[in-house]
Amino acid sequence: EMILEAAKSIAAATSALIKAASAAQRELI
Amino acid sequence: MPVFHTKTIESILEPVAQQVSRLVILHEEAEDGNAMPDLGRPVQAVSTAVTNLVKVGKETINSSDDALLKQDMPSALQRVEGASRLLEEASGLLKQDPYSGPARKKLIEGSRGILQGTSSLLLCFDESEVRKIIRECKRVLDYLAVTEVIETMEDLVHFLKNLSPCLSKVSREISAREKELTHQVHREILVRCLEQIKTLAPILICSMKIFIHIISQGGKGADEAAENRNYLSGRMSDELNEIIRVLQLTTYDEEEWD
Repeated sequence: EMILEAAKSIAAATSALIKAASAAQRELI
Repeated sequence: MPVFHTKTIESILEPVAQQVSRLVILHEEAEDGNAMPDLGRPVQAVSTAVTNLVKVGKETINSSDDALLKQDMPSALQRVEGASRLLEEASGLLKQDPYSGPARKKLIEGSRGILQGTSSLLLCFDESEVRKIIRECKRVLDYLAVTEVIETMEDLVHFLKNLSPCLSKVSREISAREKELTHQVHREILVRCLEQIKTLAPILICSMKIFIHIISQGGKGADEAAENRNYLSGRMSDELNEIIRVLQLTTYDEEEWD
């Protein structure tokens, strides 16, 4: 259970990072 | 695109997997792209989440008695930690140069690594949970193996006292597992095998009673009764072995999914 919760946190944080990283590039396309 | 064989893993990782794919495409299409924003905060959030996962993972390793989990999980944790370091390096490089090519590469590699490492970790954990279910299935198989030596009603009562809770537990766990799987064919096999076991169990008990009754009455027809009992016990064992086989499958039938 705790592993799943920890994995969910990583997934959420990674998603937020990718969104931030993608935003600037998306403007170009 | 990675494929996840349980709904829980899929719900956690599928959105990230799609975003990683999009990130790769975006960076390929905008090769000389815009300046990257400061990613210090989101990268720090990933690092914090990774630190927590590593802590929880180590606790899981230490508290588990599963040798395979103890063997496999550390490398998955190392992979996630390594990916997190790549993201930190990318963030550091981007602070110096928001157009840095190597930083973008590290960002993509790190994101992929987080996804793959977390996927390995969850798979490792899931396989360990499956092994727990398989242990219960094998306990039932062990009970089925002793049906041949039950020759009195007293032994039969004792046998049922042991078998019934074990069979109920297996049934509950297989049923829950079936609902967790994303692979439709595997789900159907588990449902079918479980139904067979539920149908066969009372018939097996009945055949054992008949055998006991016959040998208590002098033994005429005992061979046929034993044969019938053994056949039913064998059928149940076959169904359980098929369940064990399917529980261990994590492969993905792309054709069927398409």
